[in-house]
Amino acid sequence: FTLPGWKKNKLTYRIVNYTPDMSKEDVDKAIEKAFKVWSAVTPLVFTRIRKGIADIMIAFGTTAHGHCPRYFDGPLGVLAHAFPPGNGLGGDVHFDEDEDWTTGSAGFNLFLVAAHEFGHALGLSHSKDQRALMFPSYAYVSLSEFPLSPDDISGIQSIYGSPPNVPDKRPTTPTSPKTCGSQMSFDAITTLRREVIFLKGRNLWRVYPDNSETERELISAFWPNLPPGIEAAYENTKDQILFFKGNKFWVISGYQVLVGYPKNINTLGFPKSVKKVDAAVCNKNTGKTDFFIGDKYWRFDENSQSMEKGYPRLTVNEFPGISHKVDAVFQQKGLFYFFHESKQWEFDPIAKKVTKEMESNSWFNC
Amino acid sequence: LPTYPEKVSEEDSKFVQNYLNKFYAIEPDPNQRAWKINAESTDEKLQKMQQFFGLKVTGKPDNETLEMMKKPRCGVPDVGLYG
Repeated sequence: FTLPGWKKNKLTYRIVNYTPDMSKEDVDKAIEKAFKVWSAVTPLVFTRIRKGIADIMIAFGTTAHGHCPRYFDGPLGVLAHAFPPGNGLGGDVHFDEDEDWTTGSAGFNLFLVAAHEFGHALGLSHSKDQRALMFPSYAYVSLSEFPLSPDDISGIQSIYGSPPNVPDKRPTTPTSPKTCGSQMSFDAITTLRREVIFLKGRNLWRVYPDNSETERELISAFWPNLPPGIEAAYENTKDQILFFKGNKFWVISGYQVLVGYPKNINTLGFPKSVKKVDAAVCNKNTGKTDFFIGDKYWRFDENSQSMEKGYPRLTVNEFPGISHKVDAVFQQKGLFYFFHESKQWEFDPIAKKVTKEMESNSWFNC
Repeated sequence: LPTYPEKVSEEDSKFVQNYLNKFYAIEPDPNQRAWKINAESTDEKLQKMQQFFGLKVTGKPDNETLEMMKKPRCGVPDVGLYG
């Protein structure tokens, strides 16, 4: 849904007060960056003023605050709200000061929440698309990604049009991770028959190791109902892939998510204390899957579909040399490849030793 | 099939009622200039919320629905013209 937008493209904003959670510079930066999200895909220009009435007045408040007809509810629950284009409260954005506002993934990222609320201040309603920035529930997404989904872009452009001098092809998303960037890391990696699939944020790369061809796609292009930010993935012994995020997992066969998924990871045998999986790999030779969580791993028997007794165990004991948190892992030609941030380690499970250390993007022929 | 809590606690049912009143209560009524407070029943509002979030539409506060409701979120209503 969209509402009538502003009748002008040049809009002003004013930051009326600040949260003590962040430095003023960080708040200014977060707000400016949040406006840039929308000016990147529309003709809109946002200018900051420091006095008087701006089109978009930005303030932090708690419970009942000023003349606002809505109130906040203390920590969690409602994080912020905004009003559609118009005079008075129209276009204004309020943040709940009882929340923990941050620049990173802890607490609530001010930039991400501000970009969402500015969508309302420009005329957008909530979106039903879980991948959209305008989806009502908060979800942290990697800040190296452009946060607008195609749904957000078509919504805002239906009100204001495209940015000037863009030929009328669909606007490309301004930033996408560069696989050959020096700090490239991955959220999850899995094999799929002869391919290796690398996942990060909303993107996946299909790599054919035999001829080092790569293809980049949106995860949603293959599996529309998978969320961005998959945390672990592995190919099991039945030509299926399992994807993990938080305490949920999906089983995929080809393009289909099997019926009944997502399920809770405790159906695999994890206790309720386990909230997420960092990485997973199925050893094709033994039919056992190792789940890596923190500095420990659990072992799951694919044949009996049950978690083995006596786990979790310390990862470094079974995999000497693998002492970091495991971001992602996969098996290729019998060897395991463990990833942590921009590094990866080749591990020989027979010799039980690391045989090589490489950059995480070594599979991309950079 | 969605799993149901044994019995929805009074606290949870108040929470559900408050949530629906806050985010699913106001509907546009083009025929009348004034907004019409949404007189739908709680079940109908709940179904609308479940549809919106892509949950199984049961009209009942099952565990998944409660879990989604308890996620931190934006204070703008999900339906209507959030005016």
